[in-house]
Amino acid sequence: STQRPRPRVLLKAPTLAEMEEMNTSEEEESP
Amino acid sequence: RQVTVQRKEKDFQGMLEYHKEDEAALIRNLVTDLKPQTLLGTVPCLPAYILYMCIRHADYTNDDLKVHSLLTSTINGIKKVLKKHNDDFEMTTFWLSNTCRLLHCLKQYSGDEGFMTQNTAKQNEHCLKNFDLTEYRQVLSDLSIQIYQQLIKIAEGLLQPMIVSAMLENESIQGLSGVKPTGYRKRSSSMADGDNAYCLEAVIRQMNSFHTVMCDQGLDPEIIQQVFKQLFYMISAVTLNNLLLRKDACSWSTGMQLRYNISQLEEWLRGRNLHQSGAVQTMEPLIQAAQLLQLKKKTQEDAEAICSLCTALSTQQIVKILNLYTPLNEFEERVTVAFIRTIQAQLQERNDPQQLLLDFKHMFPVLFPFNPSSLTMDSIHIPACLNLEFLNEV
Repeated sequence: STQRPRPRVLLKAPTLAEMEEMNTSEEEESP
Repeated sequence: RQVTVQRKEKDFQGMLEYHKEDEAALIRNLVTDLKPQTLLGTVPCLPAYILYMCIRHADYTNDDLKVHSLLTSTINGIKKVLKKHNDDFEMTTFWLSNTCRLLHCLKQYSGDEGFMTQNTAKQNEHCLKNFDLTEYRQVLSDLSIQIYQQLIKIAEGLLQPMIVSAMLENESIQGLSGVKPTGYRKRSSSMADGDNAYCLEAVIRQMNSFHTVMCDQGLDPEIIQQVFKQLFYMISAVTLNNLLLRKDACSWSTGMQLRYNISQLEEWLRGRNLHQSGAVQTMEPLIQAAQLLQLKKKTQEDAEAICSLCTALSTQQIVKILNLYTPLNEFEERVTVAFIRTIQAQLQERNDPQQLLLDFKHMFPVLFPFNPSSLTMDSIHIPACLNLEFLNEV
């Protein structure tokens, strides 16, 4: 019998704009 | 007796493992510091395949944080490199190609049956097991649109200074200069004789260069077609706008030269197998303007012919060209006011847009059709020049 594959877990992703915002604030924090 | 146990070399399953602390080096060597020339002669879009194989291992070990971190760093790395090389056509093509390929991989190996129809059994073994990366696919799709827009901007910036000179001013048809209208300003506007004067061959050379780079970098053919549709629209719009503003360009001889130039561009599209791209259709208003310059403009029948031919030009544009039309010599008459009124009367039913000039900055929406790869992950090996020796094949 064929085994039904386990459903995959959805990985939540920030939007491109949110990603950029996070990246900018990280750059600002680092000296 | 000595017994030799021969261990079978473990099969490479198309996954790449790395330690979390090597992620920064991975992004640096594979994304931010990578020069496209380094990978000449290797599989096109190799960085995308390597990144997918790394994602797959993190998925295999059920490490969601590693997947998040790698995808975020990759996307930020690509954005950084594009910002730094925002006038580099080759670099921008390289990352458009790789971003789209990574997006295709995330679909092809998502486990979603709709994307698996062309997969081999072996490729199906390489699907993600634990995570659904649909949201990251959306981010990569948005990023691809941004990169595409940057690519168009670079290409347009290179082509735009050539257009008026190459399409309207350069005389490649022999003997045509003798039939210029009286008072024609040779190489008028900003295009003085010298460095700024371009011929159509220069435009074609530039497009050849774009096409070669995009093909070499393995950009999807459907995207290459959309790039040229966009560029041909821009060439056509800039040319037509200039024609609509310049009395000296509205003549029979310019119409003749323009038709010849357009036919050269169409031939170029056919030669590069791009005639199905929709690029020719974007030139329709310009093609009709060139024909309008050459048609007779005297009788009722002439007016009817013009109205049935010029369907891609607005009434305002047709009337403007007729008003600007400059006779070649004393034997050719000006277009009469009565003739223009006849045309206006015939076209009054049309619901034409009011603006005279075309928006040459208009962008057609871009589409990235799914394009699965026939490559299998276990056939891809990492060249030493990438300095990724910390990646372990699993």
